Amino acid sequence: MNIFRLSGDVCHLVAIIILFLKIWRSKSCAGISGKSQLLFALVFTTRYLDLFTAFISIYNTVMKVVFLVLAYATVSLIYFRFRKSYDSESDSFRVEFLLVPVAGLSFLENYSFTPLEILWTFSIYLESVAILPQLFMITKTGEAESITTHYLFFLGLYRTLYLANWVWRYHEEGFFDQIAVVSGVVQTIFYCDFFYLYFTRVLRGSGKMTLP
Amino acid sequence: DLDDLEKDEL
Repeated sequence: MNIFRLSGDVCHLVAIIILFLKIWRSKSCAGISGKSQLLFALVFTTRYLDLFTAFISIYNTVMKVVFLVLAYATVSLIYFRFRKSYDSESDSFRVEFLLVPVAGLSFLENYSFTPLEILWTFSIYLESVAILPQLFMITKTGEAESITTHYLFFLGLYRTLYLANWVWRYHEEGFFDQIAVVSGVVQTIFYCDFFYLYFTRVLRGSGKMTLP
Repeated sequence: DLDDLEKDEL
């Protein structure tokens, strides 16, 4: 465990809590892509199956449970409690175009051909594209509430810190998890465009982020 | 190979 990894996990937790509280307090999920939240819940479900098979640390177990609970709670807010405010019209990204290639690739490129390992690999590949429906929805509506952009900022920061964590672990321990690193780099690249807009528009105090 | 690597990352 190193500071990059720990701060990355904290940013991830902050992002998830920001989104949950935004929906809960505004009693609305307008501008939020339910599909991305479903994909994240699937990522956690397929990745954290080892909750039942391997104990790593209290921290590891607690964080996995918290992420799973918050992910499913957020999905239930979007699709059940505040479903009237869910803008399914704008949340039109075809997730099958993500799920099929990701599933196929996880069978082709993995560390070992066992159910747990393939599901873990699936979750790694899926996480790198899970945010695309949300980013697509923002380009479609042409705007995002500032709180939504803060959610995306912390999510992108968590991924950037994980890259730093891998650089550190490679330097310190010679650790290199190729599947996680390649997939993580791809995922972080998707945030670059958003980061540019975030720093040039939202942080200039323009409140909403409106796309050109 | 990485299989025996403990997946300690979230």
